[in-house]
Amino acid sequence: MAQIAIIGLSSFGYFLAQRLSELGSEVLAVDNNRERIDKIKNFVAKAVIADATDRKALERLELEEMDTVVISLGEDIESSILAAFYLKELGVKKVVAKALSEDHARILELIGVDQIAFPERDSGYRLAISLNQPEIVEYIPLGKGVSLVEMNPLKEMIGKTIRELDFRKKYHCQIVAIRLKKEGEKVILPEPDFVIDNDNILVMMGRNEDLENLQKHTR
Amino acid sequence: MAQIAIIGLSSFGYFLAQRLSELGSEVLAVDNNRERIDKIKNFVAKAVIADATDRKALERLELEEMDTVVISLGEDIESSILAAFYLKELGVKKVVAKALSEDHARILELIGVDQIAFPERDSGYRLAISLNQPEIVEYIPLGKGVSLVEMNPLKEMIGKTIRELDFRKKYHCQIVAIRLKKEGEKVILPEPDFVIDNDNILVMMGRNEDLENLQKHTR
Ligand SMILES: Nc1ncnc2c1ncn2[C@@H]1O[C@H](COP(=O)(O)OP(=O)(O)OP(=O)(O)O)[C@@H](O)[C@H]1O
Ligand SMILES: Nc1ncnc2c1ncn2[C@@H]1O[C@H](COP(=O)(O)OP(=O)(O)OP(=O)(O)O)[C@@H](O)[C@H]1O
Repeated sequence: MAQIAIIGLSSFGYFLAQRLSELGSEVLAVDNNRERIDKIKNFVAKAVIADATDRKALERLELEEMDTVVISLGEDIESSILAAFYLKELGVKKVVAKALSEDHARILELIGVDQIAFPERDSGYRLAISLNQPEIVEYIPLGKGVSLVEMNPLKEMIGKTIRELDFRKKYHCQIVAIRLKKEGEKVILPEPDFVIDNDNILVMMGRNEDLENLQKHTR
Repeated sequence: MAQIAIIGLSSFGYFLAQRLSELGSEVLAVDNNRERIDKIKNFVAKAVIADATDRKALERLELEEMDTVVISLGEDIESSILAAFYLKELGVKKVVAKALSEDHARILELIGVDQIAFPERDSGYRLAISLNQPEIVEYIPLGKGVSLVEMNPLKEMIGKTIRELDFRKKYHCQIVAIRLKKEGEKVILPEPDFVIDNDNILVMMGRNEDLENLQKHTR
């Protein structure tokens, strides 16, 4: 099972620690605030009060044994930069750190953090896409210029089968699933002979430029 | 173009406002802190200093003309509950509110908020899945029990074509794309005769229970 340490029980850190424990990971929660440790200690394997900027305290926790250590400290960037620096020095294999700003994210990457978590920016960007184009029900960037988009069918698609539409050749995107609005947006994996209708939401995947071209058709 | 008002320039609200403007939406930013308004006013169509808990001030902004109003106020749940309540009373069509806790989210839904944004919880849950199972490169819940998962191929899949694997019937999941590790994780939409190899990351979609069964195979 995965062994994960979470340093800093911010809202993000707290949800992460709780969910990991539910999924079966062995979680060590670390925070310098007694109340937060008291709140989580019954939900995780181990909970320790410690100062993340105290190199000796980090050393005692033997974090290099962990699969991943997540730094989710709060308001000032200095504590998380120091903690990240010490963790990499102590030989921790994988360090994930929550960024408080884009400069903070870049500094963390420069000092060797393996992965950045930036909840506010990622959620803000994702919501922006679906608010900007309401025909897009959902938009999920998958990295490297590819995204998943959920959208209403174009007029020209209604009444045709997926095979007829020849999606991949014509639109350079792939329909990966269909949601049925009348059935509470239940998701189905459609056969090629599935007939598209007004009630469907198409779940599609493709390169961003191809998805954008597809949406230009809808206006 | 979409007309969106953002009330409260928290980190999430700020990124949202900026990204919406870049995408071509007409953004009205509202905050009671002059510094934050000064920081954003060159990036949005309009920026106003106002108190979101002042019903008259909200009324003057004519927010019922907006497609969506997003409430992204900070530390106390009271301000966002009041603001949400007033906005629905004033007839705003769609209200999205950022929740600070799960109780806060439930209260907001009870008073009529149309959509909840909860960056810390959503990112925390998403990271938990990929940390808990490192063979899962990425996990994206799509709602209603369906998710997108990126994972390394099972041993039994290597050397076979997608058609041979009969993915949909055998695993009840759909391979929607393949990432090529050697080419910087470039994404391709595979033909049915694509041969799976060690270098691939499979991007798959399916119901959560089916994806879980598939992962149980990988251990
Ligand atoms: N030096 C430190 N050592 C250990 N824990 C620390 C240290 N400094 C801060 N913390 C802890 O880190 C956590 C940061 O949470 P805080 O709520 O301030 O973060 P936040 O940036 O507001 O994030 P969120 O929006 O996710 O709640 C707190 O639980 C705090 O006690
Ligand atoms: N009554 C109010 N009217 C207008 N703006 C308000 C009011 N109360 C708070 N705000 C603004 O809401 C914003 C809240 O941001 P804050 O940084 O406190 O949020 P946060 O919960 O820490 O979120 P994040 O983690 O995304 O930064 C601030 O810009 C603040 O000025």
